[in-house]
Amino acid sequence: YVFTPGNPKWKRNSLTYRILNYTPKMRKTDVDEAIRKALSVWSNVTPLTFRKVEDKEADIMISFAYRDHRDNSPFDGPNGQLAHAFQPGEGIGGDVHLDEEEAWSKNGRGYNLFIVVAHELGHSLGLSHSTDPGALMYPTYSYTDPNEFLLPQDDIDGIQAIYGPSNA
Amino acid sequence: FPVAPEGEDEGKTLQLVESYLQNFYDLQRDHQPHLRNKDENPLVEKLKEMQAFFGLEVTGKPDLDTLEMMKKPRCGIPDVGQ
Repeated sequence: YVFTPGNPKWKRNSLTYRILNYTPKMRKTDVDEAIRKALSVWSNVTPLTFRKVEDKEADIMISFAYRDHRDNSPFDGPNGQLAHAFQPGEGIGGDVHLDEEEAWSKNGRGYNLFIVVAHELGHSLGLSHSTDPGALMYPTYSYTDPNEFLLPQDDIDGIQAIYGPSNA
Repeated sequence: FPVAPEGEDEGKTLQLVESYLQNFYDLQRDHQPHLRNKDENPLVEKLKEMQAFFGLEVTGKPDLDTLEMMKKPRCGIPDVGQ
């Protein structure tokens, strides 16, 4: 695992998130569930909690975007770059952007939204890319059935090195 | 059927390699290659860095394994030098 340079981390354990818009390629409830499950990947192994807000500024703002979306990191259309996220911090810090031109899905077709969001949330919480090919924080996409997904040990070690183990 | 002339393939490969290394390995856009001395080739160095990161054979050349890795769908965050 690799920390983001400067070791940024959230100063609070209770964080908020908001889904700013939805892809038409999935049912809204499936998008909600995929993101909720992706957040629980990290909250299950740390003291972090995530509360969904509907209309105000949240710590982690999640949105689908096209090409140039005014953050100096334009998306590139289908395939290639699938998504990106920003390290912990105010404003755009922690936010997750997903390339709307990808074939998002809740299963093995196209790109599984749960897997991609879980990876991007690693960045939102302060992790960089891992060189461990089996890690969730490895840079390239690989599908795992969300129902069988277990956070790999490399990622558990990394996030607990930042926030400590879960209180549960 | 038509086969792309070799030069054109090489051009596309170089473009893929350069943009990948600029996006994810902090390769600076080289606006004055004529000023660089012969032994210095930042692209080779960055290519080696990328090959080491992914556990590929470190050749400094855009071999097949390296190009295959570059074509994989991935996260848009750089691998180094965020």
